[in-house]
Amino acid sequence: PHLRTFTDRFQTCKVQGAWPLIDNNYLNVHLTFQPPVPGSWAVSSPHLTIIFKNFQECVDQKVYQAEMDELPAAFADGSKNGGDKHGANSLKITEKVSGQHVEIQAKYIGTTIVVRQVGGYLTFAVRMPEEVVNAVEDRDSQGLYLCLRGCPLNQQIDFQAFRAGAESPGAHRLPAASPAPSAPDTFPYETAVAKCKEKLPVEDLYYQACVFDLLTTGDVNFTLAAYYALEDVKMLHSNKDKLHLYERTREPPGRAAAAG
Amino acid sequence: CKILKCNSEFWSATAGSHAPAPDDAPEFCAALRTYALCTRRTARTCRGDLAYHSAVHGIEDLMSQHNCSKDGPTSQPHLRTLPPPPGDSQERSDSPEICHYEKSFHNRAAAPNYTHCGLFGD
Repeated sequence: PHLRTFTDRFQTCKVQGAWPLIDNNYLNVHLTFQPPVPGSWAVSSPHLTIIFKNFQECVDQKVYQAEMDELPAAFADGSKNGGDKHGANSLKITEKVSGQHVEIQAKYIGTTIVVRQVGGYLTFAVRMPEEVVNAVEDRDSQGLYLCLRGCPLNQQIDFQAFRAGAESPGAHRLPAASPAPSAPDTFPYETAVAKCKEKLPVEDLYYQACVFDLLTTGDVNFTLAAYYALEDVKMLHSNKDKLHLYERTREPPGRAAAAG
Repeated sequence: CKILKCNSEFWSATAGSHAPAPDDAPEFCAALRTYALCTRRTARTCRGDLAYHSAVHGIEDLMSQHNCSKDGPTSQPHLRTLPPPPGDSQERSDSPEICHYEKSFHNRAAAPNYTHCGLFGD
């Protein structure tokens, strides 16, 4: 998956098994990827688990679970709020679009979570106060979760290496060095670019991720996954100047022009 | 060395009282544990700083005075009571103050800093 961390780093990770997205005193979020079926080029669908920990007189512990074609509008116990405590309504689930878009408001920790199912894929986004992000018992051990530290270097896929190979005329296969599996021959590079530009006119990393996904999976639904991921950034990110992220070596068009 | 931030957070969490009423003891112990956690985080940068070492000793004294255990819940962000925002009819107006995180920032200079994380794709 493509990951944007709390520190606005953007990474594409090769993942299998269970990965902690968030792990602090109030909230635990993890994704479980089943290992890929031999011979396929993609991992099967992820399983998202969100645990809201017991919080004083506000909420009991609540678990939310989502997977492909299963985006419930309630917690695992069937409730839609924080339980029986006095402040139970400071935790609420709201279904925005049935089976496609759910929002969870955790007012007691100033946190908003958005879970979507787009095409055949789950997307996750969260807005959280820094104070809550850093509320871990022992930062050295618990700080290793994806949203805070990203994925390990040896698990990351390098867009630039991938694009260098994909742009060469006619060759839309991934360069041998790139670790990502290549899709069946269904998407010429130019077509992928055109499809992504329809929804993502700004050539930032969301656009790059879209092209990468179309070339490696041949599934045009990925255009929507990248589009809605950027929509969630617009809704949840507090710094509107940081909506678009660019590769380190590239300045945003405006800034490059200004720098002459 | 940010030991003074730990000190001020502790004072604001306990309204400066050293001798809590008996039924406030759990809250006081939770605030002390938060204070201890905060000083641990500053340990590396505050080594040698008198304010840091006196804070560490002070915490130990207060914890033994009030029979606070080292393990246990830490105190959550200290929240203030304000009338619930208009229009939020579902919100129970008597919901405890501690369940409205953002209100705790009305009385502090800075609003909370929010961060965002997102994941998408396969």
